Amino acid sequence: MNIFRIIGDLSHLLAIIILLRKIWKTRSCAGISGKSQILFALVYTTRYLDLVTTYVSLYNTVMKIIFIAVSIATCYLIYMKFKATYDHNHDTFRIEFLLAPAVILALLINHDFTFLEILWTFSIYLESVAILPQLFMVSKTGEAESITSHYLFALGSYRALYILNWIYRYHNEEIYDLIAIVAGIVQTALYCDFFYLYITKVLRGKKLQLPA
Amino acid sequence: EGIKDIHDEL
Repeated sequence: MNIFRIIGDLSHLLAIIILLRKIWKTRSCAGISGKSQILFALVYTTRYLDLVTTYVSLYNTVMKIIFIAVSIATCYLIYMKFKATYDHNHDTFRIEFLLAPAVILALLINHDFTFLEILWTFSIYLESVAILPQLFMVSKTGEAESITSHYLFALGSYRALYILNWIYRYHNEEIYDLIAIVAGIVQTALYCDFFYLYITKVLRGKKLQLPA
Repeated sequence: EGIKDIHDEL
């Protein structure tokens, strides 16, 4: 374990807690893409199936359970409890265009053609594009509440910090995982536009307005 | 070098 990964995991945990809390406190999921949340729930449930087969550490196990529980709870709030506030009209990204390539790529490029490994690979590929419906929704509505942009900043930072973790591990432990690294770079690249807007606008107290 | 055999990251 290294500082980059710890801060990355905590940033990730912060992001999903910010989102769950925002929806719960405001009793509304306005401006939140339910489709992205479904994709994230799928990412964690397919990636963390090894909870039952491999014990890495207490930290690893506890965090996996939290990520699965919080992502499912968030989907429940969006699609069940506060369904009336879900913004169907702006959450229109076709997620089948993300799921199909992730499945195909996982079957073609993987470390091992076993059930759990294919699911893990699918999860890695899917996670790299899972935020697209949310970013698409923000671009369609032309703006995002500041709490939503804090959520996106924390979520985007987590994988950016993981890239530093992978550099650290390559130099210090001489291990690397190209699938995770390439997907992580793609994932972080998707946030660059948002990071720019967040730093130049939100941190100066302005609302996040995307050029329509 | 060693590609990781188990996925020890989240």
